[in-house]
Amino acid sequence: QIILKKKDEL
Amino acid sequence: MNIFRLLGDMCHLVAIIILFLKIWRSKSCAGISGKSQVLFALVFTTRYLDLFTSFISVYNTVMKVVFLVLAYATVYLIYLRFRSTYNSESDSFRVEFLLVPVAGLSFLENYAFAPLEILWTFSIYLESVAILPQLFMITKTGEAESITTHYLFFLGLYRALYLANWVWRYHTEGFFDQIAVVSGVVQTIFYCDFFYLYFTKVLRGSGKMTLP
Repeated sequence: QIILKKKDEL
Repeated sequence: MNIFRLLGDMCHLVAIIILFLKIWRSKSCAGISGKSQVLFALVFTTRYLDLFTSFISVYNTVMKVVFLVLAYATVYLIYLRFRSTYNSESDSFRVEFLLVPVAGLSFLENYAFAPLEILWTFSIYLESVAILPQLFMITKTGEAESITTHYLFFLGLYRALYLANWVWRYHTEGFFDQIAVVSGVVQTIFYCDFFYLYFTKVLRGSGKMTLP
């Protein structure tokens, strides 16, 4: 299971 | 947040505002590719669906909303309000040649096979090529108004600053987003030829940029 990072860039 | 990222976002915002004000004030979208603007609206829409799922910061949310509103407002000006000034014959790039491969690639190469992830990946890939109809239009007509070239300059600068941001983030936080970085490099390359013309023609001369 890949834990995805929150995408903080626009 | 680092200085490159902040400056990059500001250049992106400035580019979008320049384009919107140019069309609004001149009441004309001559020389502007409506297709590129529709693609950018699609990019923001598919990328910022996470507005509904995750909160990152007030800055992040506000910028996303502003980008979305300005993108749709620009599309509205081109296709509805000032439709009579739109050069549809010159805006003849076949967007399906971008959309189909980009959609296919986002299904094949993503971080997770989930709807929001695929749409995010689609938006990243699409952004890297969304400016092509505009660049194609300039090549086809052989000229661009200086204000249009300023728009492209800020858009290209935004991309270049994001590259610097990724180098910075890689060294300071070990952050590396492969999909975004590879697409970002590809996207920045598309602006290189334009940058060359911008510095040699627009800034040195005056008025329109004409191609040799």
